[in-house]
Amino acid sequence: YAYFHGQPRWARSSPMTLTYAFSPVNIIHYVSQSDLKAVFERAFSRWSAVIPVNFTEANNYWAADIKIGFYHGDHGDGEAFDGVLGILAHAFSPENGRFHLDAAETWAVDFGSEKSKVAVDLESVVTHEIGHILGLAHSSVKQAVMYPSLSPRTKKVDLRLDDVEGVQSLYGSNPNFKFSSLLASDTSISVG
Amino acid sequence: RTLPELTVVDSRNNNTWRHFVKFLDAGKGSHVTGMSELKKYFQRFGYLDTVPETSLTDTFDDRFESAVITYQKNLGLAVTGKLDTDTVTQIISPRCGVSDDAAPAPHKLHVSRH
Repeated sequence: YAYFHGQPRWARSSPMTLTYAFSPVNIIHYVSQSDLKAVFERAFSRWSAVIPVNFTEANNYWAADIKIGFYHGDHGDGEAFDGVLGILAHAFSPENGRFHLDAAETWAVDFGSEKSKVAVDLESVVTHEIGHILGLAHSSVKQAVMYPSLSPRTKKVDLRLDDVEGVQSLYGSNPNFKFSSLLASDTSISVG
Repeated sequence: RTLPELTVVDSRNNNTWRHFVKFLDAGKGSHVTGMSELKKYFQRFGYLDTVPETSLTDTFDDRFESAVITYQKNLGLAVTGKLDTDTVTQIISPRCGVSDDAAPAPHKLHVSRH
């Protein structure tokens, strides 16, 4: 695992709660609101299971700690998206909170119903970007969630030891977390 | 030559970096038209210092070899210093836009010059 320069982290009293909200404008509509929210809820819960940080959805987008949006091309932050595949998403280090996904991707919540060969698993990317939001940079461990690339139609959502050790070094451990709960192999691939 | 990861990607779709396949097997001393575009990719993700685009050449020089080696180390690939199949496959894979140029974790070993 690795950190951003200066090891930035969210500095709040523990246990901390971070709020997140979806842009009311920059959003995709082919994934239902309930599916979208469920994906983010599951992804946030994976990280909060290992560190003493809670995530809760807020109604006020502008007041939320983590601001989530789907954007096309140049969207004003100097890191333009590039269309289908290539760059999938990016997020900023603590305590910025900007969380951007490329609206041009075919985001999938279920490869059973989404047959596109270029479909990208939304939950896998969301889980990865939350790692950046928390302060983790990219890992060289291929199986880790924080590894920088993800092939189309691939699902990688479960945190690996490398991810857990990295984020716990920043925030400490969730008192209820047990290392034995980590799976030996938790990468699954679905090629439709 | 087969690039396994590519077989699941439909070439008719706009895969941003697919054209980098033409640099397969390039190594130090190679001169391939368009290699400056690949150098921009390496700049984008933190492996080459940011310099004006006009100063990027199409030659696989020492600096670029060093960048490729760092990339291979960071991405857990075999360190060959060349644009081998695994490296090119990795380069064209969809990825996160955050740069790989991050601080090493404190416990990791690193080498300093004395």
